[in-house]
Amino acid sequence: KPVSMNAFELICRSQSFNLDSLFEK
Amino acid sequence: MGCCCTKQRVDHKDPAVLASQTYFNISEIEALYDLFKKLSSSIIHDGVISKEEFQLGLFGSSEKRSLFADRVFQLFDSKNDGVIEFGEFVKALSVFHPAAPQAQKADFAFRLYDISQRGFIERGEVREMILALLNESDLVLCHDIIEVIIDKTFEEADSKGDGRIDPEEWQEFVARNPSLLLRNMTIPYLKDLTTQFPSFKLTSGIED
Repeated sequence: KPVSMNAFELICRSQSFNLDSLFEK
Repeated sequence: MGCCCTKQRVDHKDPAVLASQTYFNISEIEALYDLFKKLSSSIIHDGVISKEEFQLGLFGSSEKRSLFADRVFQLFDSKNDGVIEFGEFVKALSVFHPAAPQAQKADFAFRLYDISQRGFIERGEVREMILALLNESDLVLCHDIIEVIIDKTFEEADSKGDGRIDPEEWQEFVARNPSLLLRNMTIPYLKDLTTQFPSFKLTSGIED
């Protein structure tokens, strides 16, 4: 699957920077 | 100089001024101040968010290192003084508001991925981000696959074929598939802060 993605899609899908967690605690 | 800095800090904390500069209304900015106070006092009660406090808020650990968290922190810290003040916090979060324009979100994402901050994204930076992603997750990819992904990325985004992605190419690239490429650039919680977070008080003013 990852091979079918471009790097930025992979980064987004991996949730490498997901700021939602600032609001979840 | 001291007077100038003091005045700037006061202005940045004025909810009406911040409301005029962002996609938040005054009540939402006051709600955000409660979140800011929580984050900025999680390690040292000094009225600003340090990188360790930012990491603690993101990951539940001040020790966890992340290339992407570092870059996001740097972009939030617009004055580049090593800490995030309230005004910087609100203005940066405004980009993640559901109402913020796609081009503004794309610009922030471009600056996030432009690790070397030279105004374009090159193969080396993309490789560094993929390696960071692998290091920070359970995903395992061999060297050849990583190169295939980088090739695919530049085939799709580098329309001028000069081996680097400039801001114009980036905006066009993102516009072709915003739902995939900007999915991390919107925080749904920001849409209606004051009802999503009833624990946030609608206070009369933002204290020092």
